[in-house]
Amino acid sequence: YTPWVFSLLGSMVIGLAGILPLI
Amino acid sequence: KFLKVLLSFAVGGLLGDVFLHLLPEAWEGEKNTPSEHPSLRSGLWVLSGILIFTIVEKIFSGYTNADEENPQPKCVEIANCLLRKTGGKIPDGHNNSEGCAGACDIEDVPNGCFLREREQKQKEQPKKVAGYLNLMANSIDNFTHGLAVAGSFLVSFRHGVLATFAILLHEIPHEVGDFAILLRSGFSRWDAARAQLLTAGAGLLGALVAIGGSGVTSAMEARTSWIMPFTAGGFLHIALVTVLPDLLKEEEKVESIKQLLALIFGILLMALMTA
Repeated sequence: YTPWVFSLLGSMVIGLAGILPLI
Repeated sequence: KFLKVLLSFAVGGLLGDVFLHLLPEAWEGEKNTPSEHPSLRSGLWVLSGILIFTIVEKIFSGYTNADEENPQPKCVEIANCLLRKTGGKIPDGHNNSEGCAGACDIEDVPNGCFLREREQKQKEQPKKVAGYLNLMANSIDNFTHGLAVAGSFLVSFRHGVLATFAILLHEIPHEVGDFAILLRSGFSRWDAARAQLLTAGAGLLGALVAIGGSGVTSAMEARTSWIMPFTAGGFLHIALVTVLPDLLKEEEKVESIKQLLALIFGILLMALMTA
């Protein structure tokens, strides 16, 4: 289990919520 | 309505996480330092988390409110300008469906088009600033989310997934609002999307800082670091200051009961997971 990989993935998923209105 | 029920669940989950798991474990990790007051260090980190989130929100909420108080022209005014520019005819593809949703009473509008356009140009400058400030605030907000997500993943995988889900639920309406503010500040759709992706980069930076700042590689060691109590403070702010006040505005009884049940379900689920 590598926390930093999931941390970056999680942060990216949250960040991508910012472009949801485009959809 | 469904999103509000999900948000209630997120509030319950966050509160359950803070009071049933994060704080007890943070305090437990401090038992090894008998010289200090047992919970002083954690308590200060919790308060730091709450205060930093509060200060950031306080600093930037003024600019956001200023933008909201500066409304766009009403759809009847837009329709009026469109009629003036096209000599009384509405061009194809620019009928009521764009921005007006068929609600404009075009025939009753007096001709005030040029005056209205001049007013708009005067208002344009402060609105641009509001857009950029909102971007900055959103970047800092995302940075703290990155901190919280990485902190939770450092504690355990389960915490990380739960924190990501809870923050994501909270972020969707927030980000949609930010996107709207950018559009109102003169950004095009794609410019706004690019700017939003930049703020997402701040979230990644926050995650990297949390991982680097923890100074540890194993999850067990991370339990005693500053991240857990700081994250608890951040969660308390998101749950009680940012989300809960919106839920309290609900006036429909049935919806309020649904939201309360979702909140309790969130707490119970966290209690079950802790047990």
